[in-house]
Amino acid sequence: TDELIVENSLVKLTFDTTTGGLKTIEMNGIREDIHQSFGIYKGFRGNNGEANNRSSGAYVFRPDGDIEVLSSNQVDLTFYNGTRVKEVYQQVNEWVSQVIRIYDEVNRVEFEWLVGPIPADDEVGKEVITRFSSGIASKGKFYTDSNGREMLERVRNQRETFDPNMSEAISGNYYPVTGQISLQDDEKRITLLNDRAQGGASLNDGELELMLHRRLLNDDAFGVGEALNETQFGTGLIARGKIYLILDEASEKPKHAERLLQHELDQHFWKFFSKSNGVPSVN
Amino acid sequence: SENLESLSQAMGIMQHHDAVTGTEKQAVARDYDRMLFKAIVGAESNARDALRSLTNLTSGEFESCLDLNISACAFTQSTANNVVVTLVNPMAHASTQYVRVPVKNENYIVTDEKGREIPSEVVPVPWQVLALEHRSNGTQHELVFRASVEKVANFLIRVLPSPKSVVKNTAQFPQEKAIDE
Repeated sequence: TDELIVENSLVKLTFDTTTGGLKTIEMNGIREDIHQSFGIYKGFRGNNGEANNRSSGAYVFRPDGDIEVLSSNQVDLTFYNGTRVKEVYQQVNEWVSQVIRIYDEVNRVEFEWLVGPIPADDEVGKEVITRFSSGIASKGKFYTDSNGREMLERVRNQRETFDPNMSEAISGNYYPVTGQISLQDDEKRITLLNDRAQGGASLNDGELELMLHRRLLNDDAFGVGEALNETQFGTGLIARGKIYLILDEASEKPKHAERLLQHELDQHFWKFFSKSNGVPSVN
Repeated sequence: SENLESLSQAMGIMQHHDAVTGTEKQAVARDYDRMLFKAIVGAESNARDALRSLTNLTSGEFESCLDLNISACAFTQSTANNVVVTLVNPMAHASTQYVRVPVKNENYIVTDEKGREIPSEVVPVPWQVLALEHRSNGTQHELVFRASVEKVANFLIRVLPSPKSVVKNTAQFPQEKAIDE
């Protein structure tokens, strides 16, 4: 068939088997068309002589042109149908892949991404993002956490207290995301929770994106004095991490479940291993 | 106290904005790595002493696997014996979470402290995630089970001698490609 449906008692995912991409998500009694893609921003390379000639580097994100979307072509798809966990493996290209999983009785979707080594043979630095696109009419508004604490409202191309120069419209709309980023309309709300500090934005209504991995070939002259080009293994780093997605009804305040999940992500169980033929008891 | 002080100091240094955002020089990144690794390994002996006291496994190794996030664990890779995994919940309230332990492709049974079987399954780690061209790894599967933990809980992972029942539960799309392969 041209659709792969992956579901448990709480979550239903639909994939397009011809493109390999995610099509819809159903959970909490809500259904939404959500398309996920991966993309590359080419890092600007300048001589750092003037502000408009500054390179993209460790401190500054300056894309050279618009995004190049990776997943528009065929994505290889493999499905593992377990009883407690169901997993979909997506191979986007040689150095971008992902596992999408749902656990039984868990009300969220897990995206475990793997990016790298980012090729630099073409002498172009690359900044890799993932983007979730939906039909939610967010009207330019989205929300990011304040260093893990309260959620702050962000408005695209605006600042709260001054008129910004938005000549760099992509990076000018990026905000730090250390816990979660969300958007909503009157009915639906999408929240992405991450496992590390990342940059994030909503460049179009209904869209959320997160920066996953960067490899850049120039220093940005903001102090570090070297390019963000980690080559200690000869080829560049492989980064692996998780994003959790919750689709729920709209709410004026962050949901309890989202806040609880954020704590669980930061403070998951510590695991210790011992050899034993019997199970010890806790005193 | 020395071990805990060392971990406390390392964590303090990791609050620097360069460590949080990754804007440090590469040599500094390696130094942070060295410092944090040394501090964690030192504090593991405190955790071991505490867990030997908190459980009746007085000779338990209580080893950590610092590569769990990349589906690798030297302890479960090297041993063919039964393994106890002790879960510590750092939160101030009980929590239920799925646990993934890198294992060989064997037939396992997981039991809790009362000897009750906990439903579990062995899931293959996809080859692209294993990144085998970049690292060797003998644990190409993960044992997945759901654990409810108030503060500390033990689970026994027993290797069963019986052969694993062969169930084909993977499918590849598009189907034509799978047939070709």
